[in-house]
Amino acid sequence: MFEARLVQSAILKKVLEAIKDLLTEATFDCSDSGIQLQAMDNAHVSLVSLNLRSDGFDKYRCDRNLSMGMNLGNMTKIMKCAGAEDTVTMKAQDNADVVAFMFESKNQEKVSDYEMKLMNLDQEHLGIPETDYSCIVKMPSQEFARICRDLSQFGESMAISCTKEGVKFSSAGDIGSANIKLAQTANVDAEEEAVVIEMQEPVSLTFACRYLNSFTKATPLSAQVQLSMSADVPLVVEYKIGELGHIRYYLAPKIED
Amino acid sequence: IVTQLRLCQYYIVA
Repeated sequence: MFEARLVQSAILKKVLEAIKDLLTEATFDCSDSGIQLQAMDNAHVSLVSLNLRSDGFDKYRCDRNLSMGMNLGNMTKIMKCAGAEDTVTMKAQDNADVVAFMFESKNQEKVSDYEMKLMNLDQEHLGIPETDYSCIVKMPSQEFARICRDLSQFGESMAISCTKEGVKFSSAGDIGSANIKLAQTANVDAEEEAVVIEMQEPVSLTFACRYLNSFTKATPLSAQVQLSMSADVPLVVEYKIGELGHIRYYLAPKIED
Repeated sequence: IVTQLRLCQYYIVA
């Protein structure tokens, strides 16, 4: 028996928005420790890694490990039926071929039950080693989304260069070029407005704007985003999901031959 | 020429 309850269904809606741009279907692996999802986009250029800890749920029970393959378009249809203030409970029996979603309004005046068929998906998990990154940039998530959107107008790729002075985003194409430099903030009142750079070595890498823009669909989940970079390894873009967990995106760089 | 690399060029399929 699996059961997971979240008082704020809005969080699950936002998680789904954050992954459905990159993935059409995915397997939710449920265990005693929580819900995990790891999947690559079709082109195997980016990877989504979602971790929702069991202790972050308002109620959580998972007697046996369970892998639930879901069509994310169909899951989105169902989650759209939940009111923003509703509580959501996901339930499945052991070895079930369906998952149930129950939405309850405040005071339980309205209770809606939906069932969705599960799918058997071929899973290709990647082993991602613990990495000490040369540069870790923490910045407001809205600022990152804005930069990705703005630079996408200039070219398909954007370079991210990090030094101890700051982080520079640049793009170039037919219409011209764009450069945005962010300095580390000296002192800010609100922690989420800060730009913080931890640098061991300067790094400059180039990435496809299309994927970065997809990652920014997670912006509503967190006020801050963390970019981790090292020479010649994929970029990691991480959004914390409150006390519940995190979503990480991995993106392979582009190289010039 | 700019080449888009893939994740499997960095990580092993577990």
